[in-house]
Amino acid sequence: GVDCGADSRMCCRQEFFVDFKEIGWEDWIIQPEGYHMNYCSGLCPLHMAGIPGLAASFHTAVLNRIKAASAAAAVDSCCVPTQRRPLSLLYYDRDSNIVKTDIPDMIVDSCGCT
Amino acid sequence: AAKGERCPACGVAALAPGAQRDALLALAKRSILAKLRLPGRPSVPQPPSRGSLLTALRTMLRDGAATPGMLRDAAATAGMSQDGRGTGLQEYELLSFAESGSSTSHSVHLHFRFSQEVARSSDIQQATLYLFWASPGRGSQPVTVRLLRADPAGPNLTVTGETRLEVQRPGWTALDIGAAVQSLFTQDTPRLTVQLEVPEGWGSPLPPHPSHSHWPFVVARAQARTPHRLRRR
Repeated sequence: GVDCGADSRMCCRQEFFVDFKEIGWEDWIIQPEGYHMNYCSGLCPLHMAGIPGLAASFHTAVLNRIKAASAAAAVDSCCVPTQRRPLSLLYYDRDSNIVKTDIPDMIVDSCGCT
Repeated sequence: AAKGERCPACGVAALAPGAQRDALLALAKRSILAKLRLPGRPSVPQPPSRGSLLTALRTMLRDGAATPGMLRDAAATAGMSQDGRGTGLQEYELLSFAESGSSTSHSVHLHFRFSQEVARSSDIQQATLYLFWASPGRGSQPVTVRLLRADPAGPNLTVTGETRLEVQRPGWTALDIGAAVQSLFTQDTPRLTVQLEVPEGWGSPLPPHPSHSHWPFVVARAQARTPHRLRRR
């Protein structure tokens, strides 16, 4: 996957860190100190569609080749997460119990074109 | 999209940087609360004393009840477990310290509350009650531990478990209460009451007050129920 730079226009991963102290949540979330709410953004023109290794299953790659071949279906594809991991949280619930949970698929590690 | 242009995917005009940041922070809050099934952020908690927290974690570790992850994270020392590639089902570990209830000359009541959000959406995998006997009397002290559950139909309490112990010396006792806690998870207000009964005149074998570092606690592990997936051909 590609991380976005200042003037990236093509599909890439935009880093975005939410500091729990900044949003006033540090009193009930014990760990971690923030959440990497990265997201995918940018263009996926045809020549990037289905490049192997970028969110392309074999079926998608073949389908994109067919689309790319027929100019009539000249549509862009989408910039989506290709790898994600859980967000581990340790927090106080409403009864001041200590709860630890791993929320699946909350952190985007890489992006790619479908 | 660059400033002043429109998003090529959805056509919405690009937000000014400040407005975009505010929108992303609001989205992050909504996303985390939704995944924790919380209607809003909890009010300011009354955290347990640091002594009782660390004592509880050491006791759980000695018994192997806490995964190192919880020990590490709750001790607020290391980073979070970044490599968790879980089963895809959300798992919870809960640590709940007792609230003092009513007491008489020969019995003490303790209450444990569990969050409705977790109770409604998950099944208990394991739950253990830890009791520390601070000062058993002369010789061995008979103690009856009863697990009570509020009766949805009325003010009574239903006994869901009973254990008779002979306390010989100061130290921890761990009791498996998984079935009792699971039966609570079907209630609107999942609250477990533990009654400790001793012979008349023996006095409570528990530590004297809730801020004591060896105060009773429950540790439980739960797993979200599998989401009902509708398959359509």
